[in-house]
Amino acid sequence: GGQQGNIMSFFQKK
Amino acid sequence: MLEARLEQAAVLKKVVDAIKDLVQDCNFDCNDSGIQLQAMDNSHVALVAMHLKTDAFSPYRCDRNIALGINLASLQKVLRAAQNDDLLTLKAEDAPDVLNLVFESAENDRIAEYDIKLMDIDQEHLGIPDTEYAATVTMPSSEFQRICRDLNALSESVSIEAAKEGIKFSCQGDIGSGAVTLRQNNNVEKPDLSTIIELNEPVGLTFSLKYLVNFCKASSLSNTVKLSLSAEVPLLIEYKMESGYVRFYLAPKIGD
Repeated sequence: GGQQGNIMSFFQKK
Repeated sequence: MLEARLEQAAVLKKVVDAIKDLVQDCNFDCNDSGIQLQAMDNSHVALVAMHLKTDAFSPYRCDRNIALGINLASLQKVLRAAQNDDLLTLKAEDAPDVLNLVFESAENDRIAEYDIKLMDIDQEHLGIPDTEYAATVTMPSSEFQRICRDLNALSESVSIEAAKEGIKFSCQGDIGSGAVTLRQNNNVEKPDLSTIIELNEPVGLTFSLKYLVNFCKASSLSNTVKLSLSAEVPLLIEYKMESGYVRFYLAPKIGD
């Protein structure tokens, strides 16, 4: 269950 | 230009095997710290970061920064032509169209030479902050692989709970549920078989097993794997090599 998080919401673009 | 020689072609073969199902095309960034790679999977759920430091190579020469845009399936095809213990030399010009690979076997004086066409890849680089994790667990990589495979037979997601006493992997599926707990244990005679837990605070998170099973393809890189967990940040899974690492980051499931 649970919605899959997006990695880009945790790490910022350089 | 780039000239980098690995004592064992197996190192690059294992790196490519570890990431090729996650990422199709990526830049190998060559500079004076070695060869690095950072790429996300198509769905932007996972990120892989690889670093082969200059120590991994002898010699290592890279005059200016070069990005080698490579299709990993193509690279794997070429690397199949190398024996594990062949010397492997990577060569490229400063603005290259191709990557040149030379496989040399010391035993029978065989020299094989291949060129792979390169591609322009416009890749976003993400800044990965230094994180103090709630829990860091070092365990045998084969054990982690087995647990992920076994639980994936029952469910598409796993809950990982790290506490002082041990780390628990559990899942629930249509046919039933399963759980595997590894107690903290320090094996003095065979350190690679230890399960070591460094805990700041207990933590429990849920992850997609599909990705974890995929990351476990890096198991041949190292006898041990390090899992770093904190609430609401991506899971870090690290396979250390002699002179470098492959790290996977996986976004947690949210709203459980």
